[in-house]
Amino acid sequence: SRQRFLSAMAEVNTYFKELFVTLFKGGTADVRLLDENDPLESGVEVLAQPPGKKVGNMGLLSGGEKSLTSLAFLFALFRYKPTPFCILDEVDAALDEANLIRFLDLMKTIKSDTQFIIITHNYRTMEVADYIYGTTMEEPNVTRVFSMKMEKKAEAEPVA
Amino acid sequence: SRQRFLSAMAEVNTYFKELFVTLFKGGTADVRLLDENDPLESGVEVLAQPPGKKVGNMGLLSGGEKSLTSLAFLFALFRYKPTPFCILDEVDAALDEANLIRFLDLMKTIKSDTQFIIITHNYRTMEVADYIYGTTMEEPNVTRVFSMKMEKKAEAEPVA
Amino acid sequence: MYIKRLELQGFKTFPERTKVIFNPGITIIIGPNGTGKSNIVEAIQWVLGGHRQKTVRGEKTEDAIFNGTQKRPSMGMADVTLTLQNSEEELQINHRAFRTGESEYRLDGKTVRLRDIQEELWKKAISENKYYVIEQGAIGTFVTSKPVEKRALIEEAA
Amino acid sequence: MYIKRLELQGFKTFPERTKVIFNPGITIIIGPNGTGKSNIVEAIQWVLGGHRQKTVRGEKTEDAIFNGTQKRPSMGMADVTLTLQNSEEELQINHRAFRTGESEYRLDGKTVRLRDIQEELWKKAISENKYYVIEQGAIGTFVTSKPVEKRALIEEAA
Ligand SMILES: Nc1ncnc2c1ncn2[C@@H]1O[C@H](COP(=O)(O)OP(=O)(O)OP(=O)(O)O)[C@@H](O)[C@H]1O
Ligand SMILES: Nc1ncnc2c1ncn2[C@@H]1O[C@H](COP(=O)(O)OP(=O)(O)OP(=O)(O)O)[C@@H](O)[C@H]1O
Ligand SMILES: [Mg+2]
Ligand SMILES: [Mg+2]
Repeated sequence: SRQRFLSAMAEVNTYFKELFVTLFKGGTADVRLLDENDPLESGVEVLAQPPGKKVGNMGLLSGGEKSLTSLAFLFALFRYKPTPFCILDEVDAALDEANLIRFLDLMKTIKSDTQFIIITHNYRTMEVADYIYGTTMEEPNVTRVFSMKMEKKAEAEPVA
Repeated sequence: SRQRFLSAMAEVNTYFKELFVTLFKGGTADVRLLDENDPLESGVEVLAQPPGKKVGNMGLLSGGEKSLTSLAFLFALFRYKPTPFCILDEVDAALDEANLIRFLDLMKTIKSDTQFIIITHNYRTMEVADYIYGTTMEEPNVTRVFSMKMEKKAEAEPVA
Repeated sequence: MYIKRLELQGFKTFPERTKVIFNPGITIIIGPNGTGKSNIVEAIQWVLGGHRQKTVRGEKTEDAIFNGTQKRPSMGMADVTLTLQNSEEELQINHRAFRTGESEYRLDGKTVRLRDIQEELWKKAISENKYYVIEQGAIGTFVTSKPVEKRALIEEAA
Repeated sequence: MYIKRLELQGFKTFPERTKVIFNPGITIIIGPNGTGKSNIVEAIQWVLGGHRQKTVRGEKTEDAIFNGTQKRPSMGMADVTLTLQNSEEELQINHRAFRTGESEYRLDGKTVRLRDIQEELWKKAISENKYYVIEQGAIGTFVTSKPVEKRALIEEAA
């Protein structure tokens, strides 16, 4: 199944390059085998160059650049092999406002294929919700989940 | 120096308990030696119980609870041995609004002893600033630092 | 296939029977620190066989079961049911675990092995490797993760 | 003792001579992702002898020196000066490093060893262990860090 893996690599790489440019508004990215001669065992390396930068070592990327690169890679995997649902727990914590909006716009383009369940503290992210749930602990350490009506549907009372 | 270490432990513990209660509005906390019989070599364990919870394993705390507990411990060290300056890089990323405000209020009470340099993406944190700097890259990968006048002083134009 | 319903009882901070209905599209979960948002994500991973990455958040069976508060005793069992739905059918996956360490899985009411559930999910393009779940804090570690781990993600999707 | 001024040239994303004035009180630094905020923190740690925790952000000398862009060549040296001030005196600490691997420290213009700087700082209650710097992402890892690391923090303060 060496053939299958190589074709997966090639396809994921195409999508990764595309999505990286969408999220970073430019730059280049690449997924490649560490050892071309040993496709069955070799590890995989992900390279990312934000626009105008010459990043030798991926560890030097900033916190937000690392998050955004990882999200581009994740969505490239989904484009290669769509997954029915995706759960993201505070992936927006390190993103600035502009990068967050680009990420949310990208997510909206794939929500028809993939169901998203997203945990966030960020007001901007809440705005793209179709449904919102809140968690609270009226009794200590006991979670109560309640659904919130979206403000944009005019009435804003939380449903008990 | 064994005596010195033990008295440091005792004092840090007192402050940690106090600051933990301030930040969590209750609960209990403790700093203790793993092995009481070997004070010169033993590791130190930090225990935290947010209000109404029975946390056996510190790994089960939530992301925000871990951040807040760490900040209580850090400020307990500062109270024991004041440090002239403190640099915090996006420590507020996991905090919800209420915990963030309590942390910022605590920081304001010690800013007369300790200089703070804080990196954040959070508007609430920006509000407590005495001075604000912005970073930008007009030329790719070249940082320019500019000072921003605080809005509360009426004029909001960034200083070149 | 989408997540239609999650029912939990005795799992982490859910001593009471709790039911959460989901829909296609984007569902956002918000709430103060420590109120159980990540525990909901963990419940979904748990009923599908557990975490992808070994996390510090407690890997022992008893860490999944409600361990009590000052007002409530700890419980002896955690019980989570996940209902998945697509245009033709509905799948109900259940996982129960006891403080004694025993645990059982059910698929549409029938006791099965975890392996059987994962094979059934595989047919619906739901991977066992769970690359579709990004745990809290994990998004910043992918870029500097080991090349063999990055390879595993592509192999899983291939 | 407070940080009065930071001057950098050739360090990370600062090819041009850059001067940042600080004051007592709270200074906030904001800006888009990747524009050099954490690099400012790293410059302060670097001039005082380097990181406390071994981080992935490049530990080799050349990782600290501006490595060029499409328009500018890489530079051969990184030069950072930190000015500390209290009511009686001013301390100027300088660290220079070259791509060849050589590096030197100066205290008020005189070439010294790093050890000498750390002893001078110690007298002003500025610890070598730098527990006063919390790097990006580090706040979430303290609680589950090893007991021996937690002990080191208290020993440092003692
Ligand atoms: N087995 C268990 N029994 C009871 N409580 C538990 C159990 N496991 C975890 N908890 C509690 O769950 C809480 C953590 O919840 P969770 O991580 O879901 O919070 P969260 O809403 O994600 O918060 P944050 O916004 O800070 O990430 C902790 O306070 C912990 O004590
Ligand atoms: N030696 C170097 N030469 C040139 N550029 C470098 C060097 N080391 C790091 N960089 C660049 O610095 C950038 C990271 O900057 P930094 O981490 O300070 O960003 P930040 O403002 O903290 O962003 P975030 O908000 O995402 O945390 C990366 O894009 C990296 O390529
Ligand atoms: Mg959480
Ligand atoms: Mg940063």
